[in-house]
Amino acid sequence: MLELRLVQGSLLKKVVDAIRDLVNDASFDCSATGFSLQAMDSSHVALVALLLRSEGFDHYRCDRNISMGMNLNNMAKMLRCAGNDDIITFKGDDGSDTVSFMFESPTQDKISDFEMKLMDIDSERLGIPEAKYQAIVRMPSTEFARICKDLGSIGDTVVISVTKEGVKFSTRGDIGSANIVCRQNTDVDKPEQATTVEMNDPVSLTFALRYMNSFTKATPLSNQVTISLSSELPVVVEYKIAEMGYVRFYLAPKIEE
Amino acid sequence: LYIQIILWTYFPNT
Repeated sequence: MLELRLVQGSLLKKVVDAIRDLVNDASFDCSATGFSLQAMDSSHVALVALLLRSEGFDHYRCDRNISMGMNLNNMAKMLRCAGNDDIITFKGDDGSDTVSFMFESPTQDKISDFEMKLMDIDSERLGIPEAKYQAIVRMPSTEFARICKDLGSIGDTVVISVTKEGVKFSTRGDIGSANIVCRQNTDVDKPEQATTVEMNDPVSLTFALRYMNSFTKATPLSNQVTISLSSELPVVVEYKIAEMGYVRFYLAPKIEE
Repeated sequence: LYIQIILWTYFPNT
C-alpha cells in the first residue's frame, strides 16, 4: 500500500513537466526514504535523477519498496486536470497495474479521481559515484535558461569554461559565434539573484545544447541552478526542490575527434 | 568535429 499526499500539488506537475522532455517512460521507486526516479534518455547521453523525500509530503505511507513504470506524457495529461492550488493524493497497491490520483480543491468543494495504467519498464540503474568537482557554478535558473535558449539559436553545442574570471558559455554556428560571460555576483538584493563560482581548477567542457535546453524545463522548480563540472565526469545540472529534494540532470560531454 | 560520449563510459550499470 502506497499513499502520498502533497498539499502543494502543483509541485508534482512541475516535476513531471521538468523531465518529460527528456524521458518518455520511467520507473518511479517508492521507499521509506521517498519518491525517486532515475532514467536515461533514449540515446544514453543524459540522465535524470529525482528525489522527493518522504518528510516533504504531508502524508507519506509506503509499506514496502515498490517500483511503478509510468508514461510521463500520460502522467502530465492526468496532472493537467488538477487545479494549481489542488491537493494531490497519489495511491498505489502492490501487484496492481494502475495507480490513482485524487485532486482536492483547497475549499474541498471539488474532488476528482483519476486512474492511470502502469507500464512494464526494463529500467537500468546506473551507479553514480560521489565526486569532487573542479568547478561549481550557482546562478539564477532563469538566467541559465535564457543563455541556453539564446545560444541554441546560434549553435548546436556550448562550451562551458570556468576560470577565476567567472563562467563563460560559448557557441559557434553557421551564422557566427557567441560568448556569454557571467561573473561572480553576490552583491544582489535577493540571494536567488546571486551568481557564485567555486573553482578548484579551471575547467572547459563541451555539451549538446539540445539537452541543456531540455534540462531548463525544470526552471519553475527552483530560483537557482547548480552546475557542477569536472573534466572526467558528466556535468550535473541541479534544481533543488525546496524542503523536498532535487531534480538532477547528468549530461556526458562531447569530445573533439 | 565533436563526438558525443555516452553515460555508460562514466557510470557503470548496477
